[in-house]
Amino acid sequence: STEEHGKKRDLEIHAMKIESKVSSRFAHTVVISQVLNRANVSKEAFFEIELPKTAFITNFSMTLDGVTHVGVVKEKEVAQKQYQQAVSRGQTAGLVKVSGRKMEKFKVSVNIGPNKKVIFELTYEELLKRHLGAYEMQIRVKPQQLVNHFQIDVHIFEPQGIAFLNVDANFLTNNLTSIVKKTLTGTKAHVSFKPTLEQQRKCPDCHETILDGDFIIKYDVNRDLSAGSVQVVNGYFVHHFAPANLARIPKNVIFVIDHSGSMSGTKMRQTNEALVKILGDMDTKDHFGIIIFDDNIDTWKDTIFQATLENVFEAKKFVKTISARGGTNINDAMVKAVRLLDKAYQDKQLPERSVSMIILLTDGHPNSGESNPTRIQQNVKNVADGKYNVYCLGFGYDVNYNFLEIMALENNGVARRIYEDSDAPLQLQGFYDEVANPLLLDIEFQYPENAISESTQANFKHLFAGSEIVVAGKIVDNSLDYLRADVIAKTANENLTLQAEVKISGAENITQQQQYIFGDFTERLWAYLTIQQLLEKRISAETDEKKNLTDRILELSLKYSFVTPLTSMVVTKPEENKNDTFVADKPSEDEKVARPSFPGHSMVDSD
Amino acid sequence: PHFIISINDRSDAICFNIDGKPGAILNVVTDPSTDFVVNGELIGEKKIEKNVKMNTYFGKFGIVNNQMDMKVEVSTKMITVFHGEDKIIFPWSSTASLTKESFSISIAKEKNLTLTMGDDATFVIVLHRVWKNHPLHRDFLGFYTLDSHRLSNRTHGLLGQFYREVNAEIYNIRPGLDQGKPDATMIVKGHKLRVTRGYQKDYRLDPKRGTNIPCWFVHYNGKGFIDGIPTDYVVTSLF
Repeated sequence: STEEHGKKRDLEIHAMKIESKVSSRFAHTVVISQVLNRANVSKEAFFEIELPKTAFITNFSMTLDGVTHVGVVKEKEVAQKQYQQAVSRGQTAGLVKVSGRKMEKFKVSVNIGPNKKVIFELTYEELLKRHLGAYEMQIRVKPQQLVNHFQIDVHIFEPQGIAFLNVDANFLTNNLTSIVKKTLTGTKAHVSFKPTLEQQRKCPDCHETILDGDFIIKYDVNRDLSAGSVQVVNGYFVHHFAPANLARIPKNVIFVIDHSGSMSGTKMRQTNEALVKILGDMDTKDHFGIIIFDDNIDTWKDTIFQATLENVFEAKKFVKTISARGGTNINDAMVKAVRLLDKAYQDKQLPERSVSMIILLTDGHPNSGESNPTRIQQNVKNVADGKYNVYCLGFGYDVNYNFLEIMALENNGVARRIYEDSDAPLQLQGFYDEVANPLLLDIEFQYPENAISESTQANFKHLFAGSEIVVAGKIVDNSLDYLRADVIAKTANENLTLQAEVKISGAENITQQQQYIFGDFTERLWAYLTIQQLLEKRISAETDEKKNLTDRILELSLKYSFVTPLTSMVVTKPEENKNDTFVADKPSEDEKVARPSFPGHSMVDSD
Repeated sequence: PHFIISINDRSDAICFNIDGKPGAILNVVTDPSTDFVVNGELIGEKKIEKNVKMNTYFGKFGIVNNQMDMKVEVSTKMITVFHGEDKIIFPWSSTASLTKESFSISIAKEKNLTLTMGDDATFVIVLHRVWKNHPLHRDFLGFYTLDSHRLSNRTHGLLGQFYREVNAEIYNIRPGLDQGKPDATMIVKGHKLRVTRGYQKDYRLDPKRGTNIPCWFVHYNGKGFIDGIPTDYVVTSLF
């Protein structure tokens, strides 16, 4: 048992178990914590778990005195109404908060009587995304005291075969890494971590735990140049596509760099540092241009250059001289970037088959030239006209992220936050690495038209090295014996068609035999992916479409019990004489990023 | 490897073997006019039994279309397409097609590969999979010309020299040394040759059992039927 300053702790985490089952990248994680109150008075027990932002909570329960109280997923408005009553009684805010860059914190507490125990159980699901050639599963471990029975169990099943599996936990010293057991046999992997009480201790005879940090599992599957893996279970299919052995397609990048006054100091220095490194990493077949803006727009040498050694050397020299001053004219800088690419195409300066992109880095709100965000978005959309991908990197705390996100999504790109921290240059390079190597263009997934329905997105502009495309859908033809999937795309020089055919009954049998699988995973994966894609589409949708999207997201979230930005989980806490209601909401990315906390300020939900 | 050549307006066929050493690369087709080349590398059995003549097969083909800056290497393991400095690798386990203007490659998973160059020429490479634990045999490849009418008259190579119509006269059919395998005399390319009636397999339609093609077998590595001798066709590299 755990002790505190020589005496028994009143509240003891008797057991904590984190069990995850991953099937074809879809992870289903259950966290169970058992807390005992050894005191002879009631105590408040806390259950605090950090889960990935990309995950959806699907279930939560508290078992007290043998009675289980289950959280119920409801439409957000309905939940809020219920919650308002609690708020009017002076209760605190919701149960989930943003916690740092990648995690959300779920926190609940309950009063437990003397010598009683409570069991908390939280379930969440996520589709692991392939990022720079690996799937990453992050489990944040923070029990805050020694735990009698602590256990992490992760079972992975990947029909394509697992190429490698790495486990890393930053709280494990070298001599303790052997506690992590890792087995890998073809399509299955098992990671197990069960430290004893002694192994959890920070030092002999002390009561502090070493378990404080991230337990990270990284793996990839075997791949070749084929149509990928298609799986069919219980009438739903999922198709994973990330072929290997393709030649990269040259790219043309215009870097649009904000050097307004607010960038001065660390941000400008970090930007310069990252740009120098990024330029150095460019392939010699690529082309690039640099635009810097404050309230004026300046173009480095007013054209696009091939990334030859000489040009890159010159550009690096220029980048090192960029300093911060003035206002923020995003509109004219972006329009100028599009014009630069247009002209280069007109002059036949760029390879016929290449990917053209604009990478905007800014830390603030537009306040010079056109400063209305909606009009800037319209202008950029109109001039780019779907020809060029726009990636927006929002640097720091004051950025209007929502504005950047819409601008990126409307132009086949994505937005990303760059957190103001010492590793900001690495974050910038990390993002660049994701889009540095295009492999395929205009990828189209085709399935028999009358045999499937409600497919997730099946057309993609690009596939980048290290990433993966996932398509899922329903099979509506009950007599279908084989599901055929065709992938049509363009490589650097040729047109490519790949074909896969999967025997439906055979596929079902194989997967049903796997002990690792939770039977309906393809259906839940389909629902998860559909919701994620609709949420993204909703960001830049017009009013009417937005309503339809909202209705559909809500319908699916409620049906599959996902806590998404449109639903909440209502948790009723059993207390002695009353039942208090709390809600678990999913925080959205457009919420302001909390500034880091400083001594003297108490900030709970930031890192 | 064995070769089957249609003669006399496809009414009959001639066949011959080429015995070579494993590792040797033979020129199969060369067309200097279109800058098109097919070379094949020989492989042997997994082990050589004493006093038994060693059979060789094609284990790898290199196809070069210099006009399109395309090269294709087909082995029993994979298919590699080179375009300039770029390289794309397909496993035989995928069903895929790759097209560049009129040039196309279609792979039928674990079966065959069809290479088409517009309406110039079409070739098929058949994959012969052998049980991987077989003590002797290993996977090998077969090469078939479906269409070559647009290749030039200058086309040569072990197969290429026969893309022009071959006229052969067969006469004096008589009992041969083996019962049921008559001998005959054939006049072709100005040579008078003794040939023996036999069968060779065409694996295009049935890659497991093949289809028997009756043909007149030319002895001694096709001596007199092919131009020169087999070593004339040995080249130093696949491309």
